[in-house]
Amino acid sequence: STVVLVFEAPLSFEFKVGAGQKVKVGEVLGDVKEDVK
Amino acid sequence: TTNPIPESAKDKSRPLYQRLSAAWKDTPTKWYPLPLAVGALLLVAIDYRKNHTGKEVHLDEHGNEVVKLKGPWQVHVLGALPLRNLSRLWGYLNSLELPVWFRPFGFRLYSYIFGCNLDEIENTDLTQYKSLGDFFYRRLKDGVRPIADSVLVSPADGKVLHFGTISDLHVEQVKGITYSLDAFLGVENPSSPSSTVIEIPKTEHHDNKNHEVVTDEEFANVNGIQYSLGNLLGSGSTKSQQHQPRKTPTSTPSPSSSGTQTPDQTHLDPSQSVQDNLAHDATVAYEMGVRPALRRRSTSGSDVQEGHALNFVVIYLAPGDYHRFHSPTAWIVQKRRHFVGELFSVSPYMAKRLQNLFVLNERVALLGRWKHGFFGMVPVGATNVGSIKINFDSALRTNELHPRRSHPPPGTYTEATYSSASPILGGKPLNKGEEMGGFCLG
Repeated sequence: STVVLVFEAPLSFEFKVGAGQKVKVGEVLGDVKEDVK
Repeated sequence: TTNPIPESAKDKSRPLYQRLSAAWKDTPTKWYPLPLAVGALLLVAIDYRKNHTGKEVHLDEHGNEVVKLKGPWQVHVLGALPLRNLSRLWGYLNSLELPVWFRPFGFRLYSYIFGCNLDEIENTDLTQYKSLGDFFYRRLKDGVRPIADSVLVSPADGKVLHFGTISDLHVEQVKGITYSLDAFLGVENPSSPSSTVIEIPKTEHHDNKNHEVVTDEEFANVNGIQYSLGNLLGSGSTKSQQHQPRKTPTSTPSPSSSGTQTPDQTHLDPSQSVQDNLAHDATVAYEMGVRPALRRRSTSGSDVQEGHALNFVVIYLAPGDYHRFHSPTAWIVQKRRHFVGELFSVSPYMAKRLQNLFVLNERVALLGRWKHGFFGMVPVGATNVGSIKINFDSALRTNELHPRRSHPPPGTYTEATYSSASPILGGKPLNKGEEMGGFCLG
């Protein structure tokens, strides 16, 4: 079984995982870099 | 032509190339009309080529999208197998009640083979799991899956197969193989089926203990929640809607004697359920920055805002993994599209060989919005796990028995909306980490 996520995000969004990496529920997949003003 | 060969071309003393050149120059060209049958055959051949080697997804006579099976011969052999029936048989066999004495040994052996961590499961008494299917759909203890503080977290235990940015509305299945996003999520057109409104009882917001804790914590920390609620409701003062935080359960609900946990509703106060639910909706909306206007935007991935991009990530759940999935972010699910397709294996082996794998397989596309725009989550079934459950959608039926001839073609879907879950938000609000459903054997 597979779960696919498709989502819109700002260009500053970055995945924090690598292909083939094992993940568990609640672990970081990605985050949006906040602009530092 | 049938003209006689010119004399210059017949001269054997001349080199061959000169004779050929002379024949070419001296032979006059005469045009004849082709017989009608030849022209018709040519048109048939062109049409056949267009239909069979052109688009991977096309519309049938009823306007339904049909996806072609493409891949090496092994794929076509698999496609000829009655995978859905095999999946149902597999599910039936795994639902058979096992002898109590065998359960601990059998489940330990399964865990050893597939790498399950028995320390994490909620009910550690293995005799309480009646069947392998029951064990497969096990719950985990509270707290063993902490939710990270990032904007997007993993919805499931598994392996990240692929991720990236979507370009030209095509998603990369593996390197070099793509499939159409429209075919994957479905597109609305005049021939699309009308949506069914799914009635979601308000109390279903409270069926998850983790969710309860998160909501209460958020509520306690966000001072402006009544103000947000007032704005969303369009009312001025919300003094009459002062929220009293619900009592959180003081102890972990104990499993029932059957080994399956029943929803803990002992903490619910009927007089507070409506306002608590409104507060919950508002909490999610507040976190997401949702405005009513957002609801008017279509739930498709094609209208991306400027400065944004569409991204995707694929997580593969191996047989031993925890098979429930959770909300990867705070979002609102507005609709679901159930695609009745095939049930190919979705293992990395197949993903590399079968084009359109995720478009061909049975799946439930949950579409909605999060703080950054469109958000979609699609659990895709497979041969051994053909049944997909969504906790808040009891009307959903997956891996149903369809006679081969009446089987809907891949690409067709039935649609339901969750607007009844929260009229304020136009969908079912979910907190990050909240359990949403899962995959069952068969």
